[in-house]
Amino acid sequence: LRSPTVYTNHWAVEVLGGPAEADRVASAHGYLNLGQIGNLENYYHFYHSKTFKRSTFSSRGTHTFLRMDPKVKWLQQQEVKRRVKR
Amino acid sequence: HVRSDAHSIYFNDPIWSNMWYMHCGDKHSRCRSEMNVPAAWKRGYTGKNVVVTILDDGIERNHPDLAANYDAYASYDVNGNDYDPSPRYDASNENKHGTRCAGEVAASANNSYCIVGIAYNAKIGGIRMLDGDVTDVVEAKSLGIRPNYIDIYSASWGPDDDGKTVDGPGRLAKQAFEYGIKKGRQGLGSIFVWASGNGGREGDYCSCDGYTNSIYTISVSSTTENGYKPWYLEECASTLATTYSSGAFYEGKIVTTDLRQRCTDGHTGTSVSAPMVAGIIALALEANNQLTWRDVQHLLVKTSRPAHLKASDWKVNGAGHKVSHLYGFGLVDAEGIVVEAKKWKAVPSQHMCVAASDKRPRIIPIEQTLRTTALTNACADHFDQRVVFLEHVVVRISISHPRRGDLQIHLISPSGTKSQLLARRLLDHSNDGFTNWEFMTVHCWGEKAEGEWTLEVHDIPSQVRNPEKQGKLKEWSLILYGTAEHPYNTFSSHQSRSRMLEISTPELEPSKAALFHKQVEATEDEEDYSAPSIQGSPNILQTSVCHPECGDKGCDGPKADQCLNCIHYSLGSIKTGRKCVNICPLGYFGDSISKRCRRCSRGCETCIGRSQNQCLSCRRGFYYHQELNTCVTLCPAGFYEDESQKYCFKCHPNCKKCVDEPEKCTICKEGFSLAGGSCILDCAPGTYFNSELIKCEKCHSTCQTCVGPGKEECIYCVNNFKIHEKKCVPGCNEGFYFAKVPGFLQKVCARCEENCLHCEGSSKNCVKCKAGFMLVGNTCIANDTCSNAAEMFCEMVKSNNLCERKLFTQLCCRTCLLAG
Repeated sequence: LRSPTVYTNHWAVEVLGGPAEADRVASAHGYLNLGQIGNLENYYHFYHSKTFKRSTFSSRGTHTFLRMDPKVKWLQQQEVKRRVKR
Repeated sequence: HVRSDAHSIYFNDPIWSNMWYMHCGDKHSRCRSEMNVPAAWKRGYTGKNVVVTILDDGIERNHPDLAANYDAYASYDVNGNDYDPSPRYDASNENKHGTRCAGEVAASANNSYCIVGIAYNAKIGGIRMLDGDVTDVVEAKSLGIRPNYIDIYSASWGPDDDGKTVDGPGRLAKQAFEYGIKKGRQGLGSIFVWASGNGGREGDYCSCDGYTNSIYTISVSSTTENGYKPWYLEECASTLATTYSSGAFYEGKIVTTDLRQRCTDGHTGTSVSAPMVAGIIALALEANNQLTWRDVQHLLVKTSRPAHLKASDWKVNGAGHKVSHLYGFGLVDAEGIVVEAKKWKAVPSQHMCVAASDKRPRIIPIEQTLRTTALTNACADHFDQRVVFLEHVVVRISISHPRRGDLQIHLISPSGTKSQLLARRLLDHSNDGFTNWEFMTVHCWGEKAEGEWTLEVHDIPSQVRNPEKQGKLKEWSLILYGTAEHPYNTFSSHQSRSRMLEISTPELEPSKAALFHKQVEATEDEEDYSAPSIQGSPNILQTSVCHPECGDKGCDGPKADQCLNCIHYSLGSIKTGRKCVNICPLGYFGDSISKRCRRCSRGCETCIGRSQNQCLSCRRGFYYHQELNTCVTLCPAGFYEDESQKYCFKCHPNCKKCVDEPEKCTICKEGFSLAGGSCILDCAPGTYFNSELIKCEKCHSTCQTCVGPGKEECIYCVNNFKIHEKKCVPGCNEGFYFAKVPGFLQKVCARCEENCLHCEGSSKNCVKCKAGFMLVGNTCIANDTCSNAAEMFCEMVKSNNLCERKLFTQLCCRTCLLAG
């Protein structure tokens, strides 16, 4: 049996319009914008305190509205990846 | 070849002498080939001004062996979102991994503590990112920390090596890789080094790991002290190079810095190898900080070599590179890399060509091979996509299959190089198949891209499967990466068919042709140095302090190239400029009469004169011929090339040519014959070679030639004797006749037909039967089975053609048989 995917309350969101627009989008939908993801322009790290921290179900609800925001080009709820030290 | 004693390096770090992988050149070392790290240090490269970071579970920044080189600016804590990458301490010390990796790269030298890192003057940082939920965001952030400051990112982790996982970087991490190679290091490209999978025991295959399978990462594997495959090693076509690491319990261990300021010999696996390569690349970047991310990969391809690493699939690809699925292009050579890096010219820009795309779905028949080909001109029509000389080759595949682990995939290049993109994985029972999974191979590096490519998909069930559920190749694409011009000249001279490495070498012309290389040597300007006249220049002061190497004639200034004569030697020419030196550099010898450094013969690294037979040691790529004191690219007849010491050693006296060892003959001298890899004496007729007594002994008297002394060991008989039941006999026994067998010179006794006592010419031509049988025609028939009635009656039967009737055949058996 495959291990179930574990979802977190962290999201990667592609927002057009710069950091200010990302802040607006985040607060409008109840997220906290933790900033640009590394050097990836337009990609931001959102955090939602109301989502289950670690869940085997992907989150429903608020993110649907986030996805519909015209400035949001793409979003993805973050899954925990199994990584082993070699 | 590292010569001990005179040139060995000493450090006061207590574990320095136990770092066996740094001392392979020593007499009692078990590892036969060097990574040549100390040799790179001797050339002055120790990683100064190069920044390396370890992506892992943190780094103990106050470890005594790391503190001096720790760089906070190359560090970050992604898990804790702060700037301190110190590991989280617990009872199990589970977060020791990053500290162990870091020590290999840049542990301080000569601080009387633990070990010496490969780039012991490099700056070392750590990015703590494994001690928490690892998500795509975490990976992308980690891979993008200060790309214009950090030169090298080393990662010794990856997806599960359980033999059933297929996973890789997500969308964000992939973009981070692309950003890094495009923009990092001010546009030269970040260097990502990755440890290949540790799932050897689970039958894992590292093409199912998207990190090692990426063209942006340098995938590194490991070998043990004795050059064997470690138990944990996975093979795949994306591995680029190899270093030493841990092996069996009786083989050398790797010592490095450990958590809580300790030192450990428990660091194992491919986790050892990635930091080693990161350290070696740091040395190369010190030699040439303008190397791009692709230059570094080219350097590794060019300088790594098989050495004595044991693999059954070593092959020479169409560009002349030796490569295997276990070790990539082989053992890294730190000295080779820094030497090449120093003079390296950047390779031409990378072109990418989607050479083929096939969306036709095809059923993969069970226990058979689905073979599909694509003929491509490698985008010759598009000047900005055209690929002539290959680097990476990627095959993007979508396959549906009821049990993914039964699949095996190969790719064959136009030059015939066969890359195993996927091997069967017995533990992978998944029915997910592959969806746009990209398999990458480096085995075609340097080959021409144009031509026919073949994709083979084999379905070999490991267990009973429903035969109605077959796999389907949904679509596949061939993506070629490379350059339109050749990256450096040596490519153009090596385009040939890929071949497995041969044991025997081609026959050489004796002595001279192989001995003396025919390339034109650069002539050295040999005009005598004469100081410029100072007449008419009364204001030149000669009262300042001259360089210590200046002789009694003084100088024009303080530097070594301003001396008017030298105490020891002068180096250079009027054209290139002269300077005074204490010792002549490598490639030169000191002429004490003229007090000049003169060039050694081509191929010599050190010498006592200019002649070809005055060499003391050889440059890279040459072998030292002790008897003639020369440096040759190929050893002459009667000698073989010893790869570990780079010497020409003598073959066994009976061998004309041998390989690898004196006793492994491939061609024998006259009077000897090859038997089982050895040359044995050709014995005279009537004798055989006794391998125990090592001399020719007499055959049995009836044998002309034989394989032993017994009468049953004849091969040919003496005159008029024939072979009968392995013995030579003067005449054939009853029931046998003297026969000539086609294709066989020796006459033999062959058996006559059943019941025949004597026959002639053939077994069916019987002339005398055994007792109780009568001869009818040429056949022997039992007396009581064939009788005749009255002679006259039977003659009438015969003349009236009544023998066809069974009744008359029985009454007149003999007469009818004779009538046919």
